Amino acid sequence: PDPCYDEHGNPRRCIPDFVNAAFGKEVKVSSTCGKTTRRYCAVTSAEKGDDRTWSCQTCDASDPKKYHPPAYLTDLNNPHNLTCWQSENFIQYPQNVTLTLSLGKKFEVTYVSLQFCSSRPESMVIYKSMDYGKTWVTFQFYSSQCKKMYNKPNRAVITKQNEQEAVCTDSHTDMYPLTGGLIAFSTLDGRPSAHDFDNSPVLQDWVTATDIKVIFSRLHTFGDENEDDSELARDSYFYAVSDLQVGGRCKCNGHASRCVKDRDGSLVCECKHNTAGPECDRCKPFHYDRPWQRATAREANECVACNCNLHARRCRFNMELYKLHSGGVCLKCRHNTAGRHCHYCKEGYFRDLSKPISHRKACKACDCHPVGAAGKTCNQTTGQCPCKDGVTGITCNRCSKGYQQSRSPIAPCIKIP
Amino acid sequence: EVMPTLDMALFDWTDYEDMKPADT
Repeated sequence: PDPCYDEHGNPRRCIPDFVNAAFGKEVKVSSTCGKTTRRYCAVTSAEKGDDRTWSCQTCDASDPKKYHPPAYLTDLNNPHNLTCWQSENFIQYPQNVTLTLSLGKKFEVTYVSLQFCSSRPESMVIYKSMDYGKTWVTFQFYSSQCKKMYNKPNRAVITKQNEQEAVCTDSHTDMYPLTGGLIAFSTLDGRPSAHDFDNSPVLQDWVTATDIKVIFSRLHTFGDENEDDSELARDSYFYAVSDLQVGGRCKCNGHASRCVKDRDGSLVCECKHNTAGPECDRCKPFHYDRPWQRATAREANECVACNCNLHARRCRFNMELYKLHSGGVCLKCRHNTAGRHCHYCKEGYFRDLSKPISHRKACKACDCHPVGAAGKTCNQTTGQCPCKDGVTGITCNRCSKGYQQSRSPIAPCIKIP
Repeated sequence: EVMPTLDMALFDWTDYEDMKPADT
């Protein structure tokens, strides 16, 4: 059964499955350890107030057992065998480390989460793009010093007026745990219109993304990075993430139940309800009888074909007409028809009522006599041409009784004396 | 009694060349 239609075949809203859109995708990162073999150290015990101890290892891109590539961000997350991407050591503010993930199409993002192998960043920003990386907007800030780092208030209240604004929060910015910490950003958390998402274009826009970018702005440190023998300390400060997730649904505006790869490998919605486009965000050709709309729980808002009585291949939408009844206007009516629905015969033709209006030969030429008729346009339903004085016949090709043909094309029939 | 159809050859087109159908 097709989820986009009910058991009676009536259209109904349908949405793709909820997925981790990051899974298996390539993440571009600005720094990965191991290009040159390098030591890194992890603090093994450092309850608050205790002396710290480290265990050190090497990061080496040429050794699969010692490498920490970006692919580990989105590979299968096995808690019993964590694989971690890891940055180079001590890339500290104002330097940053950037992760960029292209989702391949528009998604409605519900959450972005990062599972850390290192300590969580002291400050970081999540961005989103809606135009495949051309422009970026902030999604969420995390910092223990929101004002200082990002000039944003900490935990600002979100109102209906600023639902599309990123918030800065100092939650999840604690240095502990030193490993395994999680940062999860929920896109609709605390947004007043979230409960009425269906009717909130603002939030529908807010959660829409084609790309996600995470910038780690500042490392947490114990403050020993500038002491005399700080090399060891610095080798213990890096970003490491085992799992980057982007939870959400392929954006199809309620007109598709899944996304598929098209001929050139791009991810697109499998559009139903006579919609088209990668996000089912327009009507498919010839279905312009009403404006495109997103489907809602109550109304599928499918696109409707124009009614051209089989006499036109193209039509366009007209809002004024739609307000009156229906909006489709047929273009280039064929078979000698005319009108916004190609529902009557054009000038010089009349209806052959023995055939339905959708028949190819529904309109017949008037064939008015070049001399006997006063014009070329005949009556739409009877085919009667306008005859000159003294002339008769459907096509005005004979003189009436009591008349005879003259030599004048102006008065072809004259009374018999 | 059906009247004969108009005979295009009988008309005098001298002063009405512009009205004369191409195939006459």
